[in-house]
Amino acid sequence: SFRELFHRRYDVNSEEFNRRHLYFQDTMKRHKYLNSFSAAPHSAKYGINQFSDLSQKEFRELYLRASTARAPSFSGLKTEG
Amino acid sequence: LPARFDWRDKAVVSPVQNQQACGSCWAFSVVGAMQSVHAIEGSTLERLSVQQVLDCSYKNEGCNGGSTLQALDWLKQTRVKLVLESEYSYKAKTGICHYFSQSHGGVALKNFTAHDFGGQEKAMMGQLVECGPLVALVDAVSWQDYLGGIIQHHCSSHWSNHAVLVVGYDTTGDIPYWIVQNSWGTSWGNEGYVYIKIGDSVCGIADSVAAVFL
Repeated sequence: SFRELFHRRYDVNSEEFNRRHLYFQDTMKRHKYLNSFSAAPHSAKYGINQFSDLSQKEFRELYLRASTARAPSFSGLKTEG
Repeated sequence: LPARFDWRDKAVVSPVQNQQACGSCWAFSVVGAMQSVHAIEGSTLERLSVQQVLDCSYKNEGCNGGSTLQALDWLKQTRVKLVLESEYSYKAKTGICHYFSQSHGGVALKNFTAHDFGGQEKAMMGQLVECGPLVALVDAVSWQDYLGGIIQHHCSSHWSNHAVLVVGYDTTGDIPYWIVQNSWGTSWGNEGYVYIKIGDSVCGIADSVAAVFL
């Protein structure tokens, strides 16, 4: 149902399916840990989405590509005027 | 400051985009801020070209990644006018820079500020209200699994790796939070948005924040 929902084309008999299935299982374990902090009513919830069959490395390499840039500390609001 | 403020209520925030399999978050956040400030100043809200920034901001690496501050610096130094999305559409691939004549219409950046608002998120709220949506860098590692709600844990500050657009905040409930537009499509998070607790620079949301001036 994940493949159907997110339009994945890899075949169940393919090597890619096996790899993605492992990543998916890792993801499920991660959700359990992440949600263990989410008891409060408005807390973030973690679960299956379009990134659930990616390894964490793949996710970082594809989507987390902003370079860190140090900015000077905000020096406070001007009081004049 | 108002207890709740959201630039979307003033119809000056473009719909959520999807960067697809391209590391272009840095370009989406910068262009998103420029679009909004252009609309705040009285123009029609129009989508500007992310692909132009991706292809032409030469110190950055297109789909392989980039820096929001480098992109803003490039826009300021060159006074390049960003053309409409319809004139230079998004391909999710780095391409050759297309040049437009000086007489061609577009939106140019006059200036920008960049600050670390760590420990001063109230001042950041002030800047959001005063200047328009803000470009921010965050640690988004745990966002791979995010479905919705207010992020309060599993996010470090000082380890940013993703660029987003802060469009509002809400302090009326038990947990005050930032309203942040992401560029991973509307099926991710809260219809493309993520909420981050205000205070302690959760996910590094206040560590590197830029405001644009047109």
